[in-house]
Amino acid sequence: MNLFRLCGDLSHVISIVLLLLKIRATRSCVGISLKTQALYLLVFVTRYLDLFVTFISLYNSLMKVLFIATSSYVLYLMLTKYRQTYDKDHDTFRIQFLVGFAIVLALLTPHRYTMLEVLWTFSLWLESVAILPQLFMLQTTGECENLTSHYIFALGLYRALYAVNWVYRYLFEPDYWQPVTWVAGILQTALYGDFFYYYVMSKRRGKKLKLPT
Amino acid sequence: DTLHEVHDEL
Repeated sequence: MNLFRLCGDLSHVISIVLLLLKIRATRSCVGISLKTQALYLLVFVTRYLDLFVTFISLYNSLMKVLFIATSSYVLYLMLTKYRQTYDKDHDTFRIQFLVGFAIVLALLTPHRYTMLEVLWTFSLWLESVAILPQLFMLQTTGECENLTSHYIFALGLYRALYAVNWVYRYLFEPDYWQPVTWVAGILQTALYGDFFYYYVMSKRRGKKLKLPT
Repeated sequence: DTLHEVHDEL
């Protein structure tokens, strides 16, 4: 465990806390993509199946349980208590393409053809594109309230910190070699590029995030 | 085996 990875994990946790805060504070899930949230739950469930077979550390196991639990809870809130506020008409991204993309790459790029490895690879590719429905929704509505933009920023930051962690591990851990993780992770971070730019600009002007349409 | 299969990251 290095500092970049720890900070990456923490910003991931913070992003989920921000999302829950947003839902509570505004008592609504306006501007949140249900599709992205459902994809994240699928990502966590398929990736963390190894909870039952491998033990890495207490920290690792607890975080996995935390991610599955919180993303289930968000989805539950969106589907029950705040269902009325879900902006279905703007959440129109076709996720079949994303799932298809992840399935194809999961079948082409696993390190070994075992169930767990293929599902793990699937989860990496799916995570790399799972934010797209959310970014697309943001683009079509043009504006989002502060907590939502902080949420997306924290998510992007988590991946950017992980990328730095990979460079660090590559340099200092001679046997560490995870090409699929790296490519999928860099793709994921790159998708936030545009968003980062507008986020920083809106912070500098002290205004709400507004994207060009 | 190699560290390929050690998925110690989240």
